[in-house]
Amino acid sequence: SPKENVHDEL
Amino acid sequence: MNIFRFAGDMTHLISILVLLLKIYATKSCSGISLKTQELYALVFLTRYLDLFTDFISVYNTIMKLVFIASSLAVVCCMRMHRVVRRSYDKDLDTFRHYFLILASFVLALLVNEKFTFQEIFWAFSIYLEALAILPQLVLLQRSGNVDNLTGQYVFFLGAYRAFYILNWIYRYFTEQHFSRWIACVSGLVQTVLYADFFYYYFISWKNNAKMQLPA
Repeated sequence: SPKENVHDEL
Repeated sequence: MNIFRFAGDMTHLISILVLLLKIYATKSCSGISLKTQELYALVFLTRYLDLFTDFISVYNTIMKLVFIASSLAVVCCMRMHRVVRRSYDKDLDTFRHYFLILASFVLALLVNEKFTFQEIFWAFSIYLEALAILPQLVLLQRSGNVDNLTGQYVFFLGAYRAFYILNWIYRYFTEQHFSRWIACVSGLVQTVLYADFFYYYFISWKNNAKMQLPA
């Protein structure tokens, strides 16, 4: 399943 | 993390250091928009609400804390410091920044990744960051002259945006599920806002002259 977009940028 | 994202974070950090250096070394904040600085403080405070709920990396956490602390330090210094406050170009810094906050919040309510408290404020911070430079650019436009450190501050801030766009392009091609169009479109808008400034920055750099904006 596609990984959920987490806010990994600043 | 790729090299573009890292370069973006570093130029962002350098821009803040240049700003702090300018204020600390010259005891002056002339040419700096307090409104833009207040907007950035609001951007970081609302974006990093996830500081205590989602852990990404030590790097991310430290950078988030640095961005929050430094933006608050700049605002406090410009508002409270007896000497610095006197150099603030209050009469030139009249951009109605509340409209930017309102517009960003309405847009965040309408366009977000999920209708939750954190996601709405995340989207709000992304939209507001894209627009937050406007009071600063208007102030520079009005004062005409741009001192070296202020020019470098805005230059590094623009470089940060440019590197982030390269980072998204890189991630788009290297990651399977990379789709974050809210951040990408906002980042693009923000970079376009800098285009005019960059043009005059490079002209002054090429001619080795003090930067001047047309009236």
